Amino acid sequence: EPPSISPSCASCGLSQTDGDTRVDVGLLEAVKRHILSRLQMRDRPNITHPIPKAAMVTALKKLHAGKVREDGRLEIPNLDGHAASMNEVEEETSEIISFAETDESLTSKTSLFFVISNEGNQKLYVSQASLWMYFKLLPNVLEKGSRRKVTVKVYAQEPGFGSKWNLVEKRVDLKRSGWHTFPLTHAVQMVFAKGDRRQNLDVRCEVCEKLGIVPVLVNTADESHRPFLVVQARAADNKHRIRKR
Amino acid sequence: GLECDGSSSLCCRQQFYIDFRLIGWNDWIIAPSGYFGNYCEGNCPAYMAGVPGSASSFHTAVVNQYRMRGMSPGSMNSCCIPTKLSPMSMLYFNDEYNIVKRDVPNMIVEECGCA
Repeated sequence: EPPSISPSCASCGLSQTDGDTRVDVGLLEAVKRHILSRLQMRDRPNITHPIPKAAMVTALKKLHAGKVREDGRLEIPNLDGHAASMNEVEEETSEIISFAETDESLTSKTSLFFVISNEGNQKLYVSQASLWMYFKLLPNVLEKGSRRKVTVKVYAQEPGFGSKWNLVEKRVDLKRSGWHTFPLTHAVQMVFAKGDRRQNLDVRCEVCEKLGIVPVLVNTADESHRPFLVVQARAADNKHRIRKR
Repeated sequence: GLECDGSSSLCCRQQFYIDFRLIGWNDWIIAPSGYFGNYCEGNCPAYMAGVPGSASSFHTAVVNQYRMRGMSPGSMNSCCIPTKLSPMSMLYFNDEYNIVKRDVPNMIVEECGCA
């Protein structure tokens, strides 16, 4: 940036004299390495095909994406609605949002899977995991003001047991199109416990079609309603971590 | 803690802000938009070690005990180090296109002092 645009920018020395540039480029590289090491990454990720913004924005809007403060830090509201400064955060936690994928190996149209990453291959304890799914109500199906209750069954495949699927069942009350969550903590905990990273799911709603209800799965024409999985995790051996000084 | 303003060579905090857009990292870091990579620099003369506001550590205590006994080791200099750090949350894409929010403790240098 030319100095005239951002005169108070501390790192604008980068584009000034040769001597300063040499010093600051070294510093910049050191800071880059510092950030990557704190995120337990060797290199910056290679982003070749970014996630559609619509999908990302919807996922973040639905969660407490927080507010970026003037000093660059992020404020995360607590579940009870009060904003808590990150200064209060002592424990290292992760929140992983994974978007649904599908491939040809999946036989059923209702099947999808998630690849849940784990930087640094650290031992993570999953404290909470939930699937977010959008249910679309087709127009003119319901009379104005009426509602329908349907039972949605989410089958989660156990890692290591090819044919074993665990069921999470939820009664969904639909008045209009909207997002609904399904608890998958136990299923994801099992995936992590087995050292696996892939969660296969199968979503069934037997009467949905008859009632004009469409559970949105992976659909390139409707990216903003792509299902996503939210995993809250923390380092399992946090209490016994040894720091090198 | 002192802020570096060029008027003194004493231990101080130098602010260093990196805008992720300028280094081309905004394609994978969603929030925040930049990082305060502040660092400590400057001299720590003997009288600054162990003064209120500077780092208190086992080493400071040992060196102070030596000084009190008039045995201040000449070669033992104190260091200008971060004395207060704050955490930072980051929201970013990883190689598998997951969005990750990580709360990283001790990420930003808030104050510097001599230890």
